[in-house]
Amino acid sequence: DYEEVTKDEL
Amino acid sequence: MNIFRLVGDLSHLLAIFVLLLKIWKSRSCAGVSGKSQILFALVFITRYLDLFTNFISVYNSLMKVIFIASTVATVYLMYIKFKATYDSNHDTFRIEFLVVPVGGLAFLVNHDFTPLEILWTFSIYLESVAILPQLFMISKTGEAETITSHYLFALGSYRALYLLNWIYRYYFEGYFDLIAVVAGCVQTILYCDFFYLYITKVMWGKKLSLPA
Repeated sequence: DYEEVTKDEL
Repeated sequence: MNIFRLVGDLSHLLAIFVLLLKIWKSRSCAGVSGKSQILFALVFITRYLDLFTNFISVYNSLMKVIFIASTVATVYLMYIKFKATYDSNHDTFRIEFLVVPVGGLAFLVNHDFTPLEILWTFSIYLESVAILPQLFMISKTGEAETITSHYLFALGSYRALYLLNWIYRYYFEGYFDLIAVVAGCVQTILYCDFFYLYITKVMWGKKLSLPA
């Protein structure tokens, strides 16, 4: 499933 | 972090404060679409829900707080403090025609069917079309104040710079988010017409007026 990519963008 | 994203964020910050200052100094929100500002407030609120749960960096948290606070302040100035100067006759874009389809799309096309992820996806899709009421209003009035066109130029540039940031991150970090990239392309394309007018007119000291 979707690997949790940290959302580090605004 | 890379230069494209940093300049993009600063351009975004500049846009928000140029608008806020324009309204505050002139004590008028003539020519500004309150509906777009409401959509931007919704974009930030639905995107930054992880503000307290997911600490990335001081920069990230600080910018999120500033974006939410300044956009809410702008909506407050437009609809409460300087309500008398709000041009509701020209700000007539039906934002439900944006929010409902975008909400449906966020349910159908997303990376992960979880509340936070769907809200983030909703926010990304909504941001790509949030400027439409403002562009629609300018097309109705046929012109825009110079300061408002500077606001739009900075706002449009921010997402164009993000596109460069995503190219950079793809090649150097292997990072790629299709949803953000596609929405970012749509968002930037919507400004192309304005960019053309801005560069051919405002840059030469002329007023931004659409061909009648």
